[in-house]
Amino acid sequence: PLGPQPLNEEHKREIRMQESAFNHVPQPSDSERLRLYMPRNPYQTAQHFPQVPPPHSDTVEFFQRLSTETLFYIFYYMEGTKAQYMAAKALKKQSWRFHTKYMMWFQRHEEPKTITDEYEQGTYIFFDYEKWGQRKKEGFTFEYRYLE
Amino acid sequence: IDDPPGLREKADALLREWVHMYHQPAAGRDSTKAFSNFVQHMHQQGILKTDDLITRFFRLCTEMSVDMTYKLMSEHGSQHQPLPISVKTKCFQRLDAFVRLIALLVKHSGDEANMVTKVNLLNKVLGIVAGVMMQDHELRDVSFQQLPYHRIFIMLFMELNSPERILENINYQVLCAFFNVFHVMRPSRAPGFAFAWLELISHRVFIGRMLAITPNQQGWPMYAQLLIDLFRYMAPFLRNADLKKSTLLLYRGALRVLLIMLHDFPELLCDYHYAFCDVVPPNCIQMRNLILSAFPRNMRLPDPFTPNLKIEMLQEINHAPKCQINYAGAIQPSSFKKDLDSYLLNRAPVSFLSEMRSTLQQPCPELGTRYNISLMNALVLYVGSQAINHIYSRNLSPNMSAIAHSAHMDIFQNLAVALDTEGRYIFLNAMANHLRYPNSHTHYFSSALLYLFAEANTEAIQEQITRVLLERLIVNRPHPWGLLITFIELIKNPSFKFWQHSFVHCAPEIEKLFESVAKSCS
Amino acid sequence: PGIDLTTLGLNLNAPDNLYPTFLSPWADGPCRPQDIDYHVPTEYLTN
Repeated sequence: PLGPQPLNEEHKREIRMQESAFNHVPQPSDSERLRLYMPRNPYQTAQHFPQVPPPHSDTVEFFQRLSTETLFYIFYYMEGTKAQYMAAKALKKQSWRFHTKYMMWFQRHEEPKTITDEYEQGTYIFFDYEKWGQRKKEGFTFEYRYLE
Repeated sequence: IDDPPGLREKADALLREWVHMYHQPAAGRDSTKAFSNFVQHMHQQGILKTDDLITRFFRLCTEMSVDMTYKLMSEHGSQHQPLPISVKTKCFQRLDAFVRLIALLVKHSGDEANMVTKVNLLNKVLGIVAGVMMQDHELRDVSFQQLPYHRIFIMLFMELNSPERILENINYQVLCAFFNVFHVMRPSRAPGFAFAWLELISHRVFIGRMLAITPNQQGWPMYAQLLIDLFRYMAPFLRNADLKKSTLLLYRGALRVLLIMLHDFPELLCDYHYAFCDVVPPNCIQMRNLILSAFPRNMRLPDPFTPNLKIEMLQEINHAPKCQINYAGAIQPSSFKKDLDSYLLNRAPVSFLSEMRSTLQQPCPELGTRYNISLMNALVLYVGSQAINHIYSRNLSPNMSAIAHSAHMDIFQNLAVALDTEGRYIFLNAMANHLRYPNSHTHYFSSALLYLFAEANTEAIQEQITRVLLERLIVNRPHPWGLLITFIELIKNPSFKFWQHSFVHCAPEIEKLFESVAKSCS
Repeated sequence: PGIDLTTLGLNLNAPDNLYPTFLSPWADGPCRPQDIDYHVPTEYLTN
């Protein structure tokens, strides 16, 4: 039984300002650190494309089912995010180790033979920084180098 | 005003130099290397000599950072289109550098153990940014842009909540500083910043800090205040239910935040439900139900449709709910409160009852209602609480027989009988706002509503009680437990003769609705 | 009648808290792992 409540002058000013602000509502990425090499570009894809991530996609178990290349891609492209952290955890569960000095992932072989005091026999992910800079131009792939 | 001559140019040069240093690879992790060099330059330029100069420096840098943003936006984007990502990135590169400088100056001001200087500087800077924003908001009117201010606040909050020892010592003070500035910039003060404001206060890191990480729920009163600020601002636009698209977006955003509260922090909604319902418009029935549906996580609610459910047998039904608000203080004027207390004590003078009704009349009816809703809410809760205490003092439980024939019930019956339709609607709503999870208030107010129904001297009162309950039931979920058990009791208990009332059969769909509820009960 | 609150993009039956992945009051879905800034070990910041 409450009648309409007329908007006073102050309310009308507020709604005018709100209507104008409605044209530039903040995007979620406006609250995130800048990712120069992976800018967040909200893009409306076709409706039949999955619009939300699959369930449990933020669990290590999900990441563990991803291919090694995908995990490396996530690790290097999504730096400083929870995705990178999860990818690192999944790689470690796939018996990869992160060589902090050379910032490379490597996988120890069954009977690792020590090569030098820094390297041992294994499979290393060689991260080609030069190519990294040119990745936009050439097809960028992670190169595995088996170091003798 | 009266900045020393040349200070603006000096600040401009320093800010440019800092932005450049910030983006160099040599800046080091968190720009610490760049900062130690830059601070020397600030010393050489005399910027750090006095508090006044530092303050002026920050204001000038804020203004210049904001001006740069407007300039980039005007060059690349239109006023009324979302900005291209590339332009935003350019703006953010400058703004993030300025934020980093602020964060480093706050962290390293005074010696490491001196938290006071750090917190004072932070409050000062936040005040400056808010001041520049409010002035900008006034001057530019509909051309105001939230972007630079939103970015500065959120990135500064994230920086100052990084896991660093220096910061961990001042986490709570940082939280208070941001609460204060967000309260100052609440939507009713800066409606052009309303969307950014809701984005800020609902950011996962801010909610985490406010409600989960800060010990002993110290952030809860602050966060409750921010939610009240939001509801207060939206109330006039929601009250008329002609939602413009912008209001609908804000409303849906508010619902999402309330759902987060309901799911993650239901006790916050439990403890502050009174304050929230005092500002949520009466016609926002679903939003209010959302608030009233919260119950403590450690509580198991019995199915309201359980046959022969005896609520007074429930263990929690005699526990008083926490209420963090001093509602008694809202009973004004104090002379009225004195007369009220006297009536409750002596059940006299009878003249008080008519005085009460006139006091409840709103002095300025153009607010769309002739009643002071806040006073009604406070009066109902105060009288109800007194009644509950009185009943327990006689070792009784607030059921139908115990609540009758008392000064408290005189007041409620007088309001039910003597008020007009509008006034009674507000009164019954104030009662129904306590039908929540099992607690002594739910028990009392459920019994009181049913008692008023049973003792009503006209069918109009019974119809209106039914309407007030029904309008809360026919909206989308969630529905408060106390509302369900009250309505089920009303339609099931033959002593209320519910089905014999003509209004039950007033329309086929209404009759069908009652029957469907009745069927769910059986 | 209000809104069907299950259509606002929040998983109201989730066992864990929702706020850590709350993306925005206007978003119809939660954060994805790549949306969440994380304090990863310094050596991970290879870029």
